[in-house]
Amino acid sequence: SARSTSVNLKDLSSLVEAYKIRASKLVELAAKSLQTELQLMKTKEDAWNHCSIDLVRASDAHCHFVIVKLFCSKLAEVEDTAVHSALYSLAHLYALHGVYQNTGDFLQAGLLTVPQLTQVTQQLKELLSQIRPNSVALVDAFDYRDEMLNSVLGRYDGNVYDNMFEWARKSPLNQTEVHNSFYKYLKPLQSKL
Amino acid sequence: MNPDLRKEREAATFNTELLTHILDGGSERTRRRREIESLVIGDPDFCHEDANFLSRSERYEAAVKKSALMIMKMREYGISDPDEIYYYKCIANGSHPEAIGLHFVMFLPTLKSLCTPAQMDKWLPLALSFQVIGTYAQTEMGHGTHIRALETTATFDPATQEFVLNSPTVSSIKWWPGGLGKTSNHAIVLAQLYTQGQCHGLHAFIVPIRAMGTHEPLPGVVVGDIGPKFGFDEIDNGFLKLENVRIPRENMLMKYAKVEPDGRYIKPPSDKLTYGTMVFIRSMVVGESAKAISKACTIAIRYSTVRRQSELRPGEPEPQILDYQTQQFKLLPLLATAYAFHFVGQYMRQTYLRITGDINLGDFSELPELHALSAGLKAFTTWVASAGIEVCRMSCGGHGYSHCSSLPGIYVNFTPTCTYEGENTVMMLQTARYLLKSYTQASAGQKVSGMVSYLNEMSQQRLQPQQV
Repeated sequence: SARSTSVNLKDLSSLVEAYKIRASKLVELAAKSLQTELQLMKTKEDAWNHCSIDLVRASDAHCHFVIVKLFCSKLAEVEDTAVHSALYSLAHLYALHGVYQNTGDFLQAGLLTVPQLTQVTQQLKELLSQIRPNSVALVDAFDYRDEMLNSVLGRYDGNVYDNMFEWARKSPLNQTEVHNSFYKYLKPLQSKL
Repeated sequence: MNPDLRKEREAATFNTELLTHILDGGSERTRRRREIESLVIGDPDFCHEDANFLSRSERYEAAVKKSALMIMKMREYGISDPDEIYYYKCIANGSHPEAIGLHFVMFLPTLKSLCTPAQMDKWLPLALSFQVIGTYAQTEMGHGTHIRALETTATFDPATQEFVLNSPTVSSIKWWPGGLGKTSNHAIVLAQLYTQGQCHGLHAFIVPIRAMGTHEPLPGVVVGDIGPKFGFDEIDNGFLKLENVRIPRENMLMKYAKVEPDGRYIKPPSDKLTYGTMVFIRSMVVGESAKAISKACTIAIRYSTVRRQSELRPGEPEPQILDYQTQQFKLLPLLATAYAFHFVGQYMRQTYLRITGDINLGDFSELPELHALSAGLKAFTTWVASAGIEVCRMSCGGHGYSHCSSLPGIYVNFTPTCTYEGENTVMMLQTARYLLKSYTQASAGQKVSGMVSYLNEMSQQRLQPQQV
């Protein structure tokens, strides 16, 4: 029913539209699959089971569309230009990465052409380079205190190795220089062999 | 401060603080969150041994102690707003679950949504003063998401005005509810209601399981802990076998469905109302997915700027591992996902509150969409977040395997969301049922609304074409 269309990979609103069409196509495909199964004289329940992979795929595409759409809608509320730009790149990356992971769906829906597949990867790489300088600031913005993360690797001050050594020293196995199991099992073993 | 991290922060192109305000929902909320977090961080009572070095029993005990402390402290500080309680608990618990979490996230909300005003008057004060510590017992050893197959029975006896509860088979033993094993003295039990010889499907009952003074199990109640799990060491997930346990008629939650003293059954306006608490949890889990994946990203991205490894160009110093394109390809899409899920979590929460507000006013029209959307988004986000945390862990090389990274803990405590409150594939199929129903309506020319409204446009889909 749809005209031949293709998505503009550099345009976020075009990507949102593509997700929408992908979702409707997959819902339609699942409905047709169910219809076909029903025509094979199966019970409704059996027909449902026989197309449940299509059904899950349709739900997945629907949820993916909802998420992309809501992320993009959120951008409209962001007034600060620099923050908007950082979030826009993230939303673009999120949408494009989903296309990269589900190329089959977008090709099947006629939203993507084979020559565009290279452009998807190219565009992804550009976005990675664009976001890379802001990546620490973007995680800092979540504002997790060290006490909440409780992670030596993820410390705000980045002093990882000193603290990793400190942490290891607290291990109960380090409470004695020689563990009791040495006297109980290893020493007798050594004396017997 | 590690010089690499400092350099990264200095090079950022935007003001981090402004973005934090957006994530929190405003600068005032950021201020208040930080104020509440400081209450915990500055409190010596919350300085405790690293849970990673404790046994399961010790971890459970420490978690119960912390839960009790949290409740006392929040009362002391006058923290009663749900968002503020959430902030307080998040910082106090870190990435560990709360020992009596089910009391707050399932028991109390179920009371609030399914009790009559008279029942509310009786049970809420008891629950809020922790005389009653409750949990929510739905899942059975042999039955999960398909709740119509649950076997526990509640048979009304008009002679005594009591329900008699039974676990008729081994597979009907309640299995998994958090806090059921040792902590709770009451449980909301989901059981098949029988009255006047007929089964009327699943209904919720408040069942006392332990004596309120001694905490000893009551007669006919066999209750205990189900043993160690993949994670959730702080929680006593329990089993419950009911052997002719009698409870008064008033212990059936009767806001919607009712059993009259003569045994007559009055139907609820919607069958789905009994499972409202599950919808609440599913809606909130979307935000939790964002939280888990954003924590994992924070750890992996900070570490990836501190860690230097191998060489890009011969003879030059080891680069930060985040400068490798492969590392960026692992982590940055997950960072974008964390933001996406955060905003979807905010939306889901607002939508839940709006639609339940309408339900309380008697408008059930949007209940099916809420069910479908919360089920699908719960499944989608938890699957992605679970897999994403694991990617973050492996992005940290060998150190990600150590509990000191916190990544194993985040993973094992988050991944149960893929199976609890509705196994994810089943959730996706529930969403599909709604989608197909909407598709059928739209195909027949009826307008569908909400998030499925795009199905109205099926015959006129078009994108702006571009040259390829």
